[in-house]
Amino acid sequence: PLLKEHQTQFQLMESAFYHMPHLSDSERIRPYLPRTPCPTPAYYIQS
Amino acid sequence: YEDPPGLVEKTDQLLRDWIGIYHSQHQGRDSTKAFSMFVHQMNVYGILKTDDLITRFFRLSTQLCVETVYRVLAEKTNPSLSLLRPKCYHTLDAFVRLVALLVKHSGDANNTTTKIHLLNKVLGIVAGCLLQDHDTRITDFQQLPYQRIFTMLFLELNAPEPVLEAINFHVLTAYCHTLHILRPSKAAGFCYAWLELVSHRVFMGRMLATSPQQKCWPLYAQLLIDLFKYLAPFLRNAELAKPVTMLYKGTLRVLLVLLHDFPEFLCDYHYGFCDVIPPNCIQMRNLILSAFPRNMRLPDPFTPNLKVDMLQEISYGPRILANIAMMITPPQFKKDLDSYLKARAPVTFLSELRGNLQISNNPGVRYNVQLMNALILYVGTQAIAYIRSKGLSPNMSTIAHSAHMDIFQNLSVDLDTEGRYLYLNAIANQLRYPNSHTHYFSCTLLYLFAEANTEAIQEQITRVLLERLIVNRPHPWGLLITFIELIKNPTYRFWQHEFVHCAPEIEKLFESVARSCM
Amino acid sequence: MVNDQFGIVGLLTFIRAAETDPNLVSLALGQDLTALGLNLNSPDNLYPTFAGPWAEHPCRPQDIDFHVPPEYLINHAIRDKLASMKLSRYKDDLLFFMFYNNVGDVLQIAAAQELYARDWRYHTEDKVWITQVPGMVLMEKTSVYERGTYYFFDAQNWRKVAKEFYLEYNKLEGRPIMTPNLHHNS
Repeated sequence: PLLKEHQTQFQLMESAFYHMPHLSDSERIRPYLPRTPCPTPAYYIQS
Repeated sequence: YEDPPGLVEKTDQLLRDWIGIYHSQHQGRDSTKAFSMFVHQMNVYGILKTDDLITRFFRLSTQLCVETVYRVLAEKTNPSLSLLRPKCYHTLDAFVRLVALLVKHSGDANNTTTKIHLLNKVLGIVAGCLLQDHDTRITDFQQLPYQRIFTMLFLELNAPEPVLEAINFHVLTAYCHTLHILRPSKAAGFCYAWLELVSHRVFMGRMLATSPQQKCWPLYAQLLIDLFKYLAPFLRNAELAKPVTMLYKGTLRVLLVLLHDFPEFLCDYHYGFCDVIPPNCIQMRNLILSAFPRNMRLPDPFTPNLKVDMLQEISYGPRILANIAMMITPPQFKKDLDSYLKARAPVTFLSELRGNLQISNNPGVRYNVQLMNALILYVGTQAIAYIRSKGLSPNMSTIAHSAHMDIFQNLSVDLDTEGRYLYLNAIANQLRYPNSHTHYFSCTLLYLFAEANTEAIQEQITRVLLERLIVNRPHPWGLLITFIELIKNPTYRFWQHEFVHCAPEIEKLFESVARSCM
Repeated sequence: MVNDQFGIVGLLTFIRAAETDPNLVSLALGQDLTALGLNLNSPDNLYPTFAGPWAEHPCRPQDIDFHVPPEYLINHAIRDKLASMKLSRYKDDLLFFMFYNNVGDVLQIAAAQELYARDWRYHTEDKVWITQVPGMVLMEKTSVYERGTYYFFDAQNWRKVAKEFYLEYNKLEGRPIMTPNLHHNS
């Protein structure tokens, strides 16, 4: 079983999980074509 | 505490002015022209008068920027995060540019000490603000502002400019120190951003590819150990929660990049990594153990009649960048161990051995795993040196009938199933690419199988090897050749053992693994 | 036999659990590491294009920042003077560039919409854009398929290639849809 310390860590990690870093957080601002991720059909090229 | 009156307002004003300057039309990305005028303004405000004021200025600026981000993220009028984020970057990037310019222009052009001192100060302040924010806001803590500050500042400080190149090693060291302070066990709410920082392509490149003489490798290794130590308690659970799975998968990706691009790094630090990875993380451990130097050509383990004893590579020991001897504690135990290895006496050493490894009676945490691992590797390396000192090479004959093998055989017999499992894992952790350790421990494992006085020992040796093989790739070369030898060589009578046929799934599994091996 | 979790029976437990509840034994059996979005067979280093621990794909060329002389950075001076993006003004070539270089982005959908408006159709099975060759008569046509000569956009060689093709209508994508809240603004 998780120790109390690890249970607390898990709660903090869980809340961070719902505010995951975005790819753009590690990139310079792109004024013209910022990333706007969206789901695309599976039959489109994926990479 | 007790900021001088008016300092908050001055800091706020200066920051606003700077943000305006940074984003103004005429300054471009460089901002150098406006910087000297801004520094004059800072002087007029008295910010640069004393070290204390400078420190407070940075702390207040950091807090003001972070507060701005929290306000933006809380905006209800615009729920789209992809539009809110650039608003956050707007403030943060300007602040980072200011910090970078202050570091670059601090002191004389050739005076690196002042610059490094200032950088360490700023990083420490941002880290301190983060930890305070993290402890105060708890589950409302946001990673974004801190991640952005650290990332963008790193990119700024790694611009190809002579002034920055001169202090690059110190920049890397400062960052590693800060990241260690902010390791996930200290700031769990920052763990995802932390891994992004540690695995950023520019950071990774600087730390592992371009730092001279691999000077930053130990620092990077420490960060990975921080990560594994954090993950360990969560990975011990059978079912992984989504947040844990996310972090684990991210870790796997990072390890794959390391395995592909910097296998020598994984080779050198494999011991420290495996020391903290839980035994049930088999694939992650295999990833690390599968690394081999890029200039090495591995013989195909499935080659019929592969004569491992004849390979040139088994004459050479791998680099182990860990002080194994220091890990054998307490000092009296180390002394007794060395005495036994030298003189094969007293015999009581063997009967007391288990007691030295056991730390509690609670199942699952009975043994000091780190001590176990260190003991096994230490005894093994001593054995290799001893055999070589007699002008011989380690093989199935020369490894037998020695103080070293006494210890290994004693552990096989005397430990309970949990201890034996951990002990055999410690041996299997040395089955890597062709080198003297892989060869010695492969022989040792096979010798222990052949000489076992109970089938339970043979069963557990098989279990330890098999669980490392049935997991998805990659598989270390040493693991493959050991298992192939076990199932092919009639000496071991592997297929006659009851545990091979104990259940249809197990039988099928062995047949399947044997087919793919042969 | 060893009758606790540390022997073969312990391993058997994992194997059996994998059939009924794979989540319970995900660590014991591992996962396919080639499906994590990294080209592990690449002869080049991966780290320069590593997009991060959560990214499913490497960095695109436009994602990789590079230090250039400050004099090159003129966007502050001209950004208010640039015309806004209007896909209908661009040639097919640029639309294909946008489609192939903005995977998983609104721009990919926007480019697809514009190509559709220009009578290009995306073949969902062959994963390629095709269009009718102007003036070419169809060899065969039914309610479910047609046969004729079409232009294919060859993204590897970056050119249109004319080919005879048996085209099943149900393999063509309909009009690409952009959800309203992903409307792209330049």
